[in-house]
Parts: sequence; C-alpha cells; structure tokens
Amino acid sequence: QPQQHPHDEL
Amino acid sequence: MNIFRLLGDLSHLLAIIILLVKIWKTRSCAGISGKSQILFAVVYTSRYLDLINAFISPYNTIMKIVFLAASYGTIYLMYMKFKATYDVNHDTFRIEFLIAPAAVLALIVNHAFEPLEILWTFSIYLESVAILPQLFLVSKTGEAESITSHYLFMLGSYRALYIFNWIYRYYAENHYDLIAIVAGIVQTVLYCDFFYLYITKVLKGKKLQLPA
Repeated sequence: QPQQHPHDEL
Repeated sequence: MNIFRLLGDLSHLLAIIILLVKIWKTRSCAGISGKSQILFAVVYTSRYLDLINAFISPYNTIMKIVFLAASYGTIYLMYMKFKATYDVNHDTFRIEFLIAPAAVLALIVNHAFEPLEILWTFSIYLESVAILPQLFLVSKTGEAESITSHYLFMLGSYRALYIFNWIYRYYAENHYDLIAIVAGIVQTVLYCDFFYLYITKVLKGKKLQLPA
C-alpha cells in the first residue's frame, strides 16, 4: 500500500 | 528525484527569474500583481520554515533559499524600488479572501495537528490559489505583455509537471500526498484557460489580449 510521503519536495 | 520533478522545479525557477529580470530590465512592474507576489512570499515562508529543523538535500536547501530570496526581492522591487510603476489601481483582489479560507482549511484538513505541519498545509492550500490576483489583474486590464505571459506559462507548467511527478512517485516509490495532489490539481486547473490563450495567441507572436 503506498505511503504518504514526507515533505521532501519544493 | 525524477525528470518531471526536476523539470517542474526548473520551470518554477525560470518563472521567478523571468519576472525578476523583466522588472529589472524594463524598470517597471506594470501588469504584475503585487498581491500575488505577497501571497507567494507567504507561501514560501510558511512552507520553508522546515529549513530550520529538517535537512533533505543540498539541492532542496539551496532551492528553498533561492525561492525565498527571489520572492522577497520581487516584493522589494515592486513596493519600494519601482513602486511608481506598480499598477495599484487594477490590482484590487482582496487577498484576505484567499488567506483566511486557506488557514481555516489547513486547521481542519491536515496530516497532523502540529504547528509546522499546519503551516506546511496552509502553504499548499494558499499556493493553489495564489495566482488568482494576477489572473484577475490580467482580466481587468484585458491584456498581458508577452513576458508576463511567459512568466505565467512557466509557473503553470511547474505545477502541471509536479502532477506527473506525483503519478510517477505513486507507482515507482510507493509514496503519495493527497493534500499536495488535490491542491496541485486545483492550482493547475486555474491555469488551463490561460494555457489555451498562451498556445493559441502568444506562441503565434500575438499579444495576449482578452476578448472585450
């Protein structure tokens, strides 16, 4: 199941 | 990092540079919404507070600092250095009508009820609508200079490319962020009408002029 990703984008 | 995200970041960077260079070279910020620029500064400030407590990569840190600096630089040029050229009479969008709902929504729909997380969420919601004062200004004056159109096109492309990035990450990295995705889609949709005019007019060498 895909996980919520950390805020690693701009 | 994938190609969509890199291209997205680069068009975002290019948009910001186009705007700064345009204002600097023409010594004028006519046709640019200071309200949108204030909203973008609020967006970057509330989102990049994590510069203090989270390190992701040198790329990430440098880009965040560049976006913050460019954003405040643009505001300085518009409200101080070239204030006389600022289109204040047409730039009448009430930004509190965007800031307040974004803040309320961030308090209600978020990943975690923590200060930095709520500020991050607020910045995502606010960014999705931050261009509205600029689009409102263009619709009020009925036209936009080509260079302003290029700026808007690059800014819209950035979020559209991020959508491809999120699709890629969903399948390739098993990661997603529903808040960013939904807000990103809203943000991209707001540019659609403009994209159409850009492709049918500006790319054919005509000025972006709205039908009367």
